[in-house]
Amino acid sequence: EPGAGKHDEL
Amino acid sequence: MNVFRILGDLSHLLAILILLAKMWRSKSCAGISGKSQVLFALVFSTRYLDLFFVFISLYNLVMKVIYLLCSYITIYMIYGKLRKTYDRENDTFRLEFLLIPVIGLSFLENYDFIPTELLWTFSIYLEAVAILPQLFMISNTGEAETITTHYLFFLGLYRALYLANWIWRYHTEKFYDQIAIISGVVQTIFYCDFFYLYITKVLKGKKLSLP
Repeated sequence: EPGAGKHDEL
Repeated sequence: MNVFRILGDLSHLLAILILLAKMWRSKSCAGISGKSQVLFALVFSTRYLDLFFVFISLYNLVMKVIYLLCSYITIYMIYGKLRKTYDRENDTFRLEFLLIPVIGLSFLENYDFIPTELLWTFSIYLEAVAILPQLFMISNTGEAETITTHYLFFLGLYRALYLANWIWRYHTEKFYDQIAIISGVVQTIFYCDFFYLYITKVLKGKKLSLP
C-alpha cells in the first residue's frame, strides 16, 4: 500500500 | 507511467473538453447536472492540494492545474454565464446522500489519519459517486444529447483504463492502492448501464433515450 502522501496518480 | 494511465488521463481530459465545447458552442448547459460538476470540482480541489507542496512531475502538475481550471470554468458556465439554460428541476439528486456516507467512510477507511490523507481518501470515494446526479438527471429527462453521451463515455472510460493501469502496475512494480482500486471498480460499475446504451444506441447513430 502506498504510504501517506505518496499518491503519484491523477 | 504506462500506456493505460496516459490513455486514461487523455480520455479524462477529452471528456472535460467535450463538455466545455458543448456548452461553449451551444451556449447551453441543458441536460448537464450542475451538482455532478460541483462534486467533480470538490474531488479535484481535495485531491490536488498537494499541488503546492509535493512535486511529482511536470506532467502531474500541468494536468492537475488543467483539471482544476476546467472544472471551475464548467461550474462558472452552468451557474453563471448559462444559468438560464440550466434545468434545475431535473437536477434534483440530494448531494447530502452522497457526501455524508463518503465523509464517514473516509474517516473509517484510510491509509493514515492525517488531513492530507483524509482529504485524498474523501476525493477518491467522492469521485466514485460524483457522476450519480448526472446519471439520475438523464433518467429523469429520459434522454441525453449525443454530445453529452460522448462526454460520459470518455469520463467512464478514463477510470476503466485506470483499472488496466493498476493491473499493469501490480504486475510490473507490485503497486497496489486498495482504496483507489476498489473505488475505481465501483465507479466504473456505475457506468456499465450507460456503456451498454451508448454502444447499442449512440454508436448506431440513434439518440440516447431511456426506455
